[in-house]
This record gives sequence, structure tokens and C-alpha cells, in this order.
Amino acid sequence: STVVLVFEAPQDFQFLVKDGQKVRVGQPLGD
Amino acid sequence: LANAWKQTPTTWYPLPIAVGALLLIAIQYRKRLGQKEVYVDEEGHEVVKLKGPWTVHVMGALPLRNVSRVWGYVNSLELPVWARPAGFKVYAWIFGCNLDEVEKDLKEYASLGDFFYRKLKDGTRPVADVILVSPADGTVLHFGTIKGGRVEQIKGSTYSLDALLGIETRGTSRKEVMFATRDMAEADDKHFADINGIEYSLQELLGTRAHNTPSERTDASVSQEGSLKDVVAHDASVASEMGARPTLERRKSLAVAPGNALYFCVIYLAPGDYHRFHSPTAWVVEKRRHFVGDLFSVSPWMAKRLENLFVLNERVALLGRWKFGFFGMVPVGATNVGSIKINFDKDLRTNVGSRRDHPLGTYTEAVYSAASPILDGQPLLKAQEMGGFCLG
Repeated sequence: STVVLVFEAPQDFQFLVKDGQKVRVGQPLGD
Repeated sequence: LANAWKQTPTTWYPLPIAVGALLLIAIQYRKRLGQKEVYVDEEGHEVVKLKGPWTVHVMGALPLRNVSRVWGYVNSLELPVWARPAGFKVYAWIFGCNLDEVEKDLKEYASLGDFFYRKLKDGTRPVADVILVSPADGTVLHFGTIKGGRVEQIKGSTYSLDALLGIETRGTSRKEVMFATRDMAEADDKHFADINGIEYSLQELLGTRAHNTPSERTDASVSQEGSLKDVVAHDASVASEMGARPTLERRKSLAVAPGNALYFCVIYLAPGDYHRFHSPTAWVVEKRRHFVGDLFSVSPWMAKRLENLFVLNERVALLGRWKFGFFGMVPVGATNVGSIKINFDKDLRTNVGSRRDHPLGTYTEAVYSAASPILDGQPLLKAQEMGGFCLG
């Protein structure tokens, strides 16, 4: 299963993850 | 050879113009070969087709939806109590589950399906103090910006954002369903009539509607968990976190706001992962679109081989707004987990019926405007549990 997020954000929005990184619920994804 | 390599003098001379021209032609030819073929219908909308190596086409010929349902049935069979701890421990060992986090005693999970949809103990998933957090346990497959309305599945392979979230004009079998507690007869025609494809939907999603009646408000409160006071407090918290006024002005532009961009992020949940998903931010879900599709595996192996994987599979597109404008979250099913549950949508039924009854690209839509009279949708706090994936 997969979850896809699509969203609008300011151009200075930055992801705080890397491709292939393991994440858990509540961990930072972007800011 | 050694002597020839060392002793032969290097002589440089200009290439003839004809060779240069041939080189340019070859480069152009290669560029054309690299271009993707896109099939479009009479109205110019992309028609999503099964594309990939022969292995993908073999899988496409299998009755994956039936396989998924049989898998779900087998895993819903009740296990004898004495066999549960050992059975789940073996499963956990194979798929890397952390049994220290599970909420209940292993003996209390009646079946593998029950264990698969397990809850975790409170406090096992601390929530970071950033605007966007992970909605699920899993692996980040890919993320980035959306350019030209296309989302990158893997490097060099894209799929259409319109196909992912829904184009109304493509299919005629689109059916509108009201939120569980809302009376169908009270539907405002104008409310639905002006939805016309994803671009217009963005406009619609960011605006507000002033057609709720008091009876709908009562129904919405009943549909929420907890007392009316709790519901109002919850809505106020979401409004506060979103930094938005309770009533937003209708947005007139079809494009994203100046200074903004569209982003995407794909998270893959492996079989051993906790399979409930949570809200990644404070936002308001205004509608859901259920696409009945295929149920291919969505493993990274498959994602690299099958183009349009995420727009071929069964999925539930939850569309709404957050602090910065449009926000969408799309749980995508797979062969082993064809059933998608949304806690606040009791009408949603996934992995039922025949795929033939639902042409690719069409969807069933429900609006959540009755869920909150203040925010005109289903408000969600950051990390609030939203639903999950079930076996089969």
C-alpha cells in the first residue's frame, strides 16, 4: 500500500527526508 | 600492442562538416526515441494504459481483485487462541514488526487480518513540531515538485496529476454521493454543477460554500465522535493551526497562489509496517473521490516497471485545503491490501464490485461539508488517525 500526498506550499518549502528513507508516523516530512 | 599504444603519435584534424551534421541528426533521433507516447481521447485527456515489460502485462492478465478478496477472506479466519502468539511472532520475525509497540495482547487478535490492522500504544509515535509530518510508517519512495501537471513516479517516469485526482469530463459514470448523514434531496445543484476537472476543482476546494442548513449541522455533529462541545473544540483547534479564518473567501484563480508551488511525496508501506494512516498536517478534507481500479502490487520493484501504477490502482483521493491552499492525500491500494478504510466516511466501500463496471478514470464522489458547519469539511488535526489499509 502507498500514500501519495499532493499539496500546495510556498516555494521555500523544503522536504526534510531523502528518497528511500524510512519514516514513521509523526516524523518530520517537510517545513 | 604496447609499443603501438606508446609510440603512435596522436594527430588532431578537423572533422568534415558532413560528419557534424550526421552527429546532430543522430542526437535528434535519440531525443525523439526518448519521448513518451501519450494516448489521448477525443477531448484531449490522457488515456491511462497498462505500459511496461512483459512481466507487467502477465500480472495485468491475472484476476488481481479476486486474488485480493480471497487473500482477505483467508486472513479473516479466526485462529485458535493457543496458535496466535506463536503465529504472530513468526509473522513479526519475517516482516520486521515491533511487537513491543502493539496495543493489545497477541492472544486478543482473532486473525492475521486483525493483527495486520493493529493499533499502537499511546506515545509510541511522537509528533514533530513541523508543518508537515509523515502520515504513515513506511519508506519515502519519491518526492519533489509537480511540473506541467505531472507527478514523477520514479526518475524519468511520470503520471498525470489529473488522472490521479480525477477528471470529471472524461467519464460519464461519475456518481455523486452525499456524506452519510446528509439527505440526497437537499443537494444543491449548483454546488456540483460547477465542478469541472481538477483545475476548477482547485478553485472549488479552496473556496467556501454557504448552503448548509441547520439540519445538516445537526447531522454532522452526530457523525463525529464525542460530544458537540468536543467537536466544536476540535474544529476550533484545526482552524487555529491552519491559521485561517473559519470562513474562507472563494478563490478566483485556477492556478496555485503566487509564490506557491505544487509538491508531492509518495510513502510506501511494507507488509510488516503499521498500516493505519494519520493526518500529515492540520487540514480540512472537503471531498473524497473513490477510483475503482486494478490492484497491482505497489512495491518499489513494481513502481520501477509499471508506468502509471498509482493511477491504475484502486485509490481514495481525499481533497481539501490547508494553511497554504490545496491539500490532497491519496491512499492507494494493492493486491494484499485492497481495502481502504476512512474513519469519518462510513459509506466508503473499497475492493467490492467488478472492475468492468467502473471505467478507468471515473470515480464516485462524496462531500464532507456536513461534517463541520464552521470549516465546511472534515477538520483534522496533525497526526490524528484517519483510517488505514486492511488485508484483502
